[in-house]
Amino acid sequence: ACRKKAKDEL
Amino acid sequence: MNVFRLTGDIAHLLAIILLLMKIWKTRSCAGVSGKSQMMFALVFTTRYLDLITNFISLYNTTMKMIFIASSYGTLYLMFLKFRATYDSNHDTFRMEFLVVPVAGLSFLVNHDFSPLEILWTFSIYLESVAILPQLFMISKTGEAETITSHYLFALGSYRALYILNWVYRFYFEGFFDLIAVVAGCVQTVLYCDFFYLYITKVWKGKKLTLPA
Repeated sequence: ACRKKAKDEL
Repeated sequence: MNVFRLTGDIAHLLAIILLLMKIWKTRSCAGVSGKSQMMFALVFTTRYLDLITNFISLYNTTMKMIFIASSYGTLYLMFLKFRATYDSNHDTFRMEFLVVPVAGLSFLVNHDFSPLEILWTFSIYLESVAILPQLFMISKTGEAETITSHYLFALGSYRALYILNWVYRFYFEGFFDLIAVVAGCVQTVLYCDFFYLYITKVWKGKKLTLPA
């Protein structure tokens, strides 16, 4: 879940 | 953004700058694994394809562009400008032993079976092992220049700091990404032996050499 938030990491 | 992620990103940026400075100042890429650098360029290329599809922040976009550009800049210095100094005899790790299994795994274990997501997963897995040719090279030559060891320390610290960031995000944002966390832990573990040598040798003013 919540996978999309990782896209804000580098 | 929390303090761990910010310091992690700064450590990552510092590592890249240290490597470029080492090559530029000494006019030599001796002791640097071209294979690790090729894989890092592949890591950034496959991970940051979302630069085109979605915008997160100016910080995010800027850093991604810096990472992509610097990774290709490093390749340019290693394989074109200072090609004569590239220590290919000692850079003998077989990249296909990493890239092929990692590609297979990213097809099997991912969050979503879509092209961008598989490429993101591939980049996360590949990053976790991309340093192996570099570490292998050091174990073959038995030593590393001090600036190269500073580079490796900064590069290793970055993912260790990201682990603290993930712990923080789990508690305070309810965010958890199993793929990133497991790969990040693997990546950090690979550096442990190096960290030990770095702290016990380089911090005491000695050159990084391996015990015979």
